[in-house]
Amino acid sequence: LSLHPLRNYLDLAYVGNISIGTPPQQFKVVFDTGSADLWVPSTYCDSVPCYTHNVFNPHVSTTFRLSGMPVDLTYGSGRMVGFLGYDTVRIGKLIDMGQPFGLSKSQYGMEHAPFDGILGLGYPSLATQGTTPIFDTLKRRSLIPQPVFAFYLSSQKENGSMLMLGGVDHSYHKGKLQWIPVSQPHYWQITMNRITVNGVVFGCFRGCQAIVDTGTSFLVGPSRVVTALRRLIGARLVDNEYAVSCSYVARLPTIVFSINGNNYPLPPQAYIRKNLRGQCFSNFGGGTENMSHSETWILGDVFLRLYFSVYDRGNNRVGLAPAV
Amino acid sequence: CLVIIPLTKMKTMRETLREKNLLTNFLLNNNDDRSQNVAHDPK
Repeated sequence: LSLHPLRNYLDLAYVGNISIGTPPQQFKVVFDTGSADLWVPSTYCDSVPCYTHNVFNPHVSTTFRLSGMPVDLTYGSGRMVGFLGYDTVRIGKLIDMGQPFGLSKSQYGMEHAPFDGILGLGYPSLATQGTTPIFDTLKRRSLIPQPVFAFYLSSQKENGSMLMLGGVDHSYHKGKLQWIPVSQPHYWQITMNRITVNGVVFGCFRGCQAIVDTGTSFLVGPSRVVTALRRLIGARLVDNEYAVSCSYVARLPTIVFSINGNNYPLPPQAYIRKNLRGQCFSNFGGGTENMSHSETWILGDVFLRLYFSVYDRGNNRVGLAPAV
Repeated sequence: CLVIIPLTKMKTMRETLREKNLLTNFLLNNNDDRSQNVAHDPK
């Protein structure tokens, strides 16, 4: 049994298409730098979410091989239980044969999820034991020219966001990419210097760790600091969410993340979201104090919409630059 | 040789649940501080 944490799916919004098997079966997946496993629903799944999503049928794939090893992927608000198999995975024009992936037998709480499965892009140590993450396979078989990938997450358009595999299209960022060494090659984890609000250090006083995670929507930090931050911006609890007055958003402070000597400002328009009913909510989450002994922050989509991100497995570094 | 995979920004599950008036129940039943599960990281 392999227990592995996955990211929150409640606020995930960016999905792409892949196919698995021969003939190919299509799936919408989240490309998640905060995990390293690939899994999709299967015809063996009898949970409600599997009736509303695409399911993989191993019996109609001539290239499927069964491993049978159980997988149990736990979530903050749900769980996927299933087993491992091997098959051909197609991502764009890349064809990865014999790729291990999870097939769900049970899924909990995902009936409204806008994706079928998850494709992890984290380091192999984060993957289910005995499996190789898809990017490592692409790298090892030289299916990509460089061991890098990059994310451009558009905030405006429904389409326009993209994942680049094997290289970087520099037309999607402004200025020079700033490279930051990975401090711990497990998650895409880097060292952060401090967080300032209105010029005053607000968090990460003596430096801390930050995980760059496309599979998390929010900015997540220690509950104590996040509570103080919510208080600072006047966010109040409404129906279990932290709301702010929309008319007040323009007057809220910019939060500045200082990483490797460079500042990455996050204006209120980035950390406050307006829903379809015109209500405004803060995009902060707490809970990382349970994750590690040192202070840890998770820079999710809220941060990555503003900053184009490059993940360099060849040099174990993350590149950041303002997105176009 | 660069492979570009288009990503689509979807309506989030939070928005869907809120529209169906299921969000409060979901949040109450799932103790995750509206963020994610890092508490259970076995590593």
